[in-house]
Amino acid sequence: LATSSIKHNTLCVASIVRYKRKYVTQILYAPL
Amino acid sequence: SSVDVEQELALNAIRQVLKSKTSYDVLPVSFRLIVLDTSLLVKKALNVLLQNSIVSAPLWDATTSRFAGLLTSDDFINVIQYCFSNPDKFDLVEKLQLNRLRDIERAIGAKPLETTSIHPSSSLYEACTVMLRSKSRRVPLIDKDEETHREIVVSVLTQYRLLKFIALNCRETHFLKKPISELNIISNSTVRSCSMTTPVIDVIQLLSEGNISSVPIVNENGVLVNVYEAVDVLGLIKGGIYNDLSLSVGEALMRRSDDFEGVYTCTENEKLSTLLDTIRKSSVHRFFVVNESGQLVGVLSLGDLLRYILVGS
Amino acid sequence: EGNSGVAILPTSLPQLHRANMLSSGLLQNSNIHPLVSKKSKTKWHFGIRSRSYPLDVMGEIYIALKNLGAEWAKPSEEDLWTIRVRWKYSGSNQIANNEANNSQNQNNEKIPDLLKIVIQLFQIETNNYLVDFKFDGWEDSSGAPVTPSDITSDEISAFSAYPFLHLTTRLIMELAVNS
Repeated sequence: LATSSIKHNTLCVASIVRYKRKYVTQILYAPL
Repeated sequence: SSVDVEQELALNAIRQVLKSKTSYDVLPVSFRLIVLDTSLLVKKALNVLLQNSIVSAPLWDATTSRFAGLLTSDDFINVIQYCFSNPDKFDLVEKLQLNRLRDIERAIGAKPLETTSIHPSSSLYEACTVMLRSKSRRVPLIDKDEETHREIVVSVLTQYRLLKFIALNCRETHFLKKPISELNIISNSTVRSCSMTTPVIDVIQLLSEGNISSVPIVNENGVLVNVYEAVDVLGLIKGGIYNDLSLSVGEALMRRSDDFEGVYTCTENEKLSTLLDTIRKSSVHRFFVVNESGQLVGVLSLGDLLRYILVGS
Repeated sequence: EGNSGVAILPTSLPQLHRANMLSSGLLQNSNIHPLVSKKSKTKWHFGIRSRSYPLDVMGEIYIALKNLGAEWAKPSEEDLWTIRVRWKYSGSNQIANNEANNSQNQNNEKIPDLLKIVIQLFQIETNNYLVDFKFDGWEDSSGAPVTPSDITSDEISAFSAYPFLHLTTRLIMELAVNS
């Protein structure tokens, strides 16, 4: 799990996922 | 003529490529996808879009563990129109969550944004046809988790990405040499324009009613001087100046950040080969067709280009 | 290529537009400033960092997990700094209800509802610790096996990270609120 500092009361987490033969960095923004 | 024959042969070759390649093939080997939880506030989501220099993002509803459509500039246009028709409800916008945007859409009677999606392994040709039908001019690629059957938003294809893929991978584009004036693809009779002093709220109404993504700004001689784009609305809301809608469109454009690349123009003699080459090199949103004196003749959107490549004039 | 007529409209460039607006006297509202174009690049970290005393960190994590209704395996004596978590994922019930009441989808497959996460505390340097979160697969509350036997985890090519990302945001929020 990758995280970035909480800004504007918004959380941002990410995970690098393989999709078939490619790599997607899924980044999710959610409210704190 | 040989130019006609070459054009037809090139179009057929490009269509074959679109039928033989999948949307998965367009994806870079490594890329990021920004997704917004539907419980986020609209104004926070706006910060995320601007901070990441993007104008749209897929939504994720954690309560149902499903993809919940796309956030696009149309949603922000709906919010501005809602504020304009409900002046007493400004504080509501401050607390508006993404999962309430459909209510706003209904409240102003806007046409809902369909969230047609396609599977990443479907053909590019299918992606083009779905995209040309969609109001949002982009199409999410959705797959299912093999273990849990939950939806995965793999990416979102846009018209620009598709045209850029064609420009980068189909050398047949060099043979598209007929002038665009002969292709019957320029929208000229229906182009709505405005002047620099038109109130920005009137321009936003034009965007919404006409389901268009830009309104050209012309001077008293009909010369094109600038363009107000749907994505400019994000800057308007960010500045909180959406409540001061007496603003002229010229003043609203003062919000544009310095990294805006500018409005692309061309003449009626332009060929698709040079337009696609421009798309290959720069992030073009559309082409405005002007005559020798710079007067507006019409507009050529990326959708018009894509539609011509897919089905001809 | 012949000469291309494609051009960028000079008056549409932001700096020129602002100059024209100022010189033409069309500007009534003078306090409109351009959006900042320099975006601070997102700085990423692995997991979450902490300078608290290690045992306090572990205690806070257990309290947060308990508040969120998660369960965990009893840690072994030799590895106090790893927590194996199992979390009933509410989203799955919703999917089950959407697709069929008895949490089976059309092709009669189980929809696993227990998401597993491994939380581990690492020491980066003196008084500087890192809490790492790793996805550890799915289980089904009925105990039925989940991963289709014919697919090894290497071959899985379509995996949804969202439930994992969602639950870690819940846990991070709980930790942030508690602390």
